[in-house]
Amino acid sequence: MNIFRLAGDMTHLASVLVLLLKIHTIKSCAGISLKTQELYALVFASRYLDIFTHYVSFYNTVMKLIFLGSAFSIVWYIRRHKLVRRSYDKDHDTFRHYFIVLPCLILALLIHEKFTFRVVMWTFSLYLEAVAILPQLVLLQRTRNIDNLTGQYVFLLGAYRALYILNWVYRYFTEPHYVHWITWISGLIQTLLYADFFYYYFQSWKNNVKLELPA
Amino acid sequence: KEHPQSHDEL
Repeated sequence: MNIFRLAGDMTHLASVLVLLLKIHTIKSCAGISLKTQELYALVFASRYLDIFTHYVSFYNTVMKLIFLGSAFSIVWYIRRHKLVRRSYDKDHDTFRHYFIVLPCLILALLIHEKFTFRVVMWTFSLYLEAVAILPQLVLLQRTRNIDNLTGQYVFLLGAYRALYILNWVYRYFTEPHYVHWITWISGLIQTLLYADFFYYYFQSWKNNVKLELPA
Repeated sequence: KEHPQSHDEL
């Protein structure tokens, strides 16, 4: 494992912790898109189908359990917890799941490395992860007040994807036959979706003003 | 060619 991959995973972990901190400690999910969180739960459920049958390393198994567990508990908190659900901005979080899930499923059925259930589901999870942030970005744009933790959460998620690209570049030059077009193209698209957010995030940081995305 | 399931990334 190289430093970019580890930094990427740690940034991903940090994003989840920031979100759990907001939800668990402050008992608020204001500005957080339930749609995006449900899509992430679906991403991990379809990607880690082999968690108990295909062992890679202790590190991988533990991280997979953390991402699965946190994704489902975040969804549970927003839907079921009596205090947290009150802060959920339902009226602005209107992105429809099937606009995202259906095209990803069709694409996975058409473009994959091997036509088996597990590989198609794995490919579906890559396509879905690439666009799962869209409901969250739409919600941020509609929310006039982006609080600090929500801003940090989205920034950490974007940083995680950017670090994974550096990891692929590193692995491409250091490992023989390391080519994964499907992973790379969907990962690149996923990272590009954050470009706009990054721009305004750094602007607000540089000018020391509150983060706000233009309508 | 490496099987995608043996992909070691998260």
